[in-house]
Amino acid sequence: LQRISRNRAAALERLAGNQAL
Amino acid sequence: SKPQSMMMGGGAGTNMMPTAHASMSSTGSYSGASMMLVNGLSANQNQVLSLIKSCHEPQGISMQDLKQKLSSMSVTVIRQIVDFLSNEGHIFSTIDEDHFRSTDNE
Repeated sequence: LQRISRNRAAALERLAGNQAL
Repeated sequence: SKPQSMMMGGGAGTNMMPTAHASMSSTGSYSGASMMLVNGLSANQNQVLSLIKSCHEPQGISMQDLKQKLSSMSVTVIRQIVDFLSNEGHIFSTIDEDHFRSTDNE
């Protein structure tokens, strides 16, 4: 579960970063 | 003993013209169709993403499920699309590198 939440947070960061671009 | 060509040319009533049946099947599709992007994603990418979104299990959808549901796509293509979507942040891997969930459900 920790891995899932960690990966999810990282993906959301990537998504936000890409949308900001 | 006449030259052969004389014979051919002189043959009356012999229709030597081949009748060509041109079957013009217009499929109406054009190669550019696959390059249309919907909110930045190609049709294939959107298809894979919607399948991943449709799975609400905690560990997400497996590579096996994707392969079964996308029988028209090869494993390498699916893997490339999954890598791209993961890089974009639309999906993330869950219990291992073969299970994925979408970031925007739940």
